[in-house]
Amino acid sequence: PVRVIAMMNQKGGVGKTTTTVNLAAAIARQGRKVLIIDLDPQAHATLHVAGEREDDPDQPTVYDLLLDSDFELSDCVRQVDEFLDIVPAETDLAAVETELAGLGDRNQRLARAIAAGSTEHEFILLDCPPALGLLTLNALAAAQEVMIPMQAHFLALQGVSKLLETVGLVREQINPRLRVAGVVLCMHDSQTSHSKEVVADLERFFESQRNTATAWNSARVYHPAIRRNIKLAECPSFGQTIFQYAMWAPGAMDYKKLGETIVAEWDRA
Amino acid sequence: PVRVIAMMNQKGGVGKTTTTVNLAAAIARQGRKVLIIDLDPQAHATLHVAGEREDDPDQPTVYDLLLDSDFELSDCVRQVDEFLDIVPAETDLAAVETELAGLGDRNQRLARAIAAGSTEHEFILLDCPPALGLLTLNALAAAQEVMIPMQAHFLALQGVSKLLETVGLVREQINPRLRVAGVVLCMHDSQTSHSKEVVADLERFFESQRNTATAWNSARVYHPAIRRNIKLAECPSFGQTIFQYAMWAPGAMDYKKLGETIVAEWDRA
Ligand SMILES: Nc1ncnc2c1ncn2[C@@H]1O[C@H](COP(=O)(O)OP(=O)(O)OP(=O)(O)O)[C@@H](O)[C@H]1O
Ligand SMILES: Nc1ncnc2c1ncn2[C@@H]1O[C@H](COP(=O)(O)OP(=O)(O)OP(=O)(O)O)[C@@H](O)[C@H]1O
Ligand SMILES: [Mg+2]
Ligand SMILES: [Mg+2]
Repeated sequence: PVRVIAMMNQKGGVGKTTTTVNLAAAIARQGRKVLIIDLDPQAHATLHVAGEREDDPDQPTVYDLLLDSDFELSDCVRQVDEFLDIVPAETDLAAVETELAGLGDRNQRLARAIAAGSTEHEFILLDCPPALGLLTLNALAAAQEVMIPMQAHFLALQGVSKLLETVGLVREQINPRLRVAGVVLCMHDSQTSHSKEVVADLERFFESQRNTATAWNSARVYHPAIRRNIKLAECPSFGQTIFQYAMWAPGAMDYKKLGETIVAEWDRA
Repeated sequence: PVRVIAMMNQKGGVGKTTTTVNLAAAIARQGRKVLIIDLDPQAHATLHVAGEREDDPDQPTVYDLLLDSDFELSDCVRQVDEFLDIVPAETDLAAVETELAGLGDRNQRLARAIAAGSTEHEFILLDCPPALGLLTLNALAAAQEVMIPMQAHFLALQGVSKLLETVGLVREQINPRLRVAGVVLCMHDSQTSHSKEVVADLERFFESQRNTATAWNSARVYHPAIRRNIKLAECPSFGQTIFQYAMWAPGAMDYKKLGETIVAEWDRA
């Protein structure tokens, strides 16, 4: 069985892509096969692992997968490393939302492609765009779990309730098994009292939801947080994950631990 | 005459709101009257200056201004401080894009409201949402200048060409006087070689555009950059600008200098 995780937050610049790529790489380093599906018209995850090298123009992308029923998941998979693959995006994905809107099963395209696809991967990580549109809905319909990257800032808290509301709606109407696994704190500065307060707020909130029937009744804040580390911002410019670029950097240590946590959770489940 | 500046970047979480609010406050501290117009359905600028206090339910918002020709600019202005006012947003602004789409002059609503409005303000700062939709287009149609807040990161550079392309199109089709004033570096870590390289990239690019007929042929990177400073992330939770919250903090010093630069540019022009 495969664990499908949607990396979701409608706020921009919170660490979705950085977490998708480096968590995937951390899981791959444990010898577990991982697939990244880049659902973002900005194609940052694709840029991050592949760099700016000449792409094979015949390489099918996530749009072919979503829009053309002739394409299967395995047609669109490109190898990054021994245990790491990607279904790439490209920057005209923006037109996809319009084209998807015209299809009868527009929310379910990704779910169907994954269900019909081969199960060689143990983990599938979905990098979502910063929006609650059709691409994100496809991710939520296809996923078992949602991870929410965010900064421990006051303004970042403001978007969380809308996010949870969307997850709840998808669970109700489309995907009953969908649950929020938890929050990944990104670009974290654990020294400041402000971030401590925001983390405490989040944890109190999740605690208070434990006995409810919501999609987030078993959600938690993942520890340790991912510290701010310039190496994480540099490695995309070399088309490398943090483990290829600077494997002893704090950013690598933090994503390594998150990867171990995620794999251990999965093995226990 | 009034200087209308659109604080624009389709990428999320780059510092648009933090810059709109604190640059406006810095200009106000020089005794120059400033109006913030909050164009973002997240209403973060509104939250930032007003906090979570009970809003006057009869307070007209930017939606009334955009959708209802019966509302004039002065009807929607709320005082924040002696020299600082705001036209607030509210979180159902999301419906506005759909309603705006139905109007004949949907890109021009804000421009008309400002042109028809009183000229008591010397500066009007427009806080844009992280999108290139109708709200941002209204800002670009109404503005004389665009300021681009961004982080000096590799992935942040990827969105700049699309942004400039949009500004160019608006200049061509709707607003011939529109120009890019420059980039405000936010959450800046000047110590790292990565950010130095990204800044050098940006400056080289702007230099190369000096003799072109583009909307950005006189654009520059504003110095000094705005350093990362947790106080800037804290003050929104108290409904305060950085000058009310921590006026000797590095964040206050940086926005104070930016405010002096902007006012001096204006006085020389
Ligand atoms: N822990 C970290 N330390 C330093 N820089 C980071 C860290 N995490 C992310 N960044 C940088 O912050 C910026 C935003 O991160 P990222 O692109 O992962 O966010 P995102 O949520 O995917 O953004 P978008 O909404 O645009 O897709 C990028 O320039 C990235 O390199
Ligand atoms: N110089 C800074 N130092 C520390 N934190 C900052 C700084 N500038 C902005 N922030 C914080 O970073 C986050 C994003 O900033 P901000 O909300 O201003 O970006 P934005 O571009 O307006 O985002 P959006 O696209 O969601 O409107 C906020 O939590 C803010 O408090
Ligand atoms: Mg991303
Ligand atoms: Mg904002």
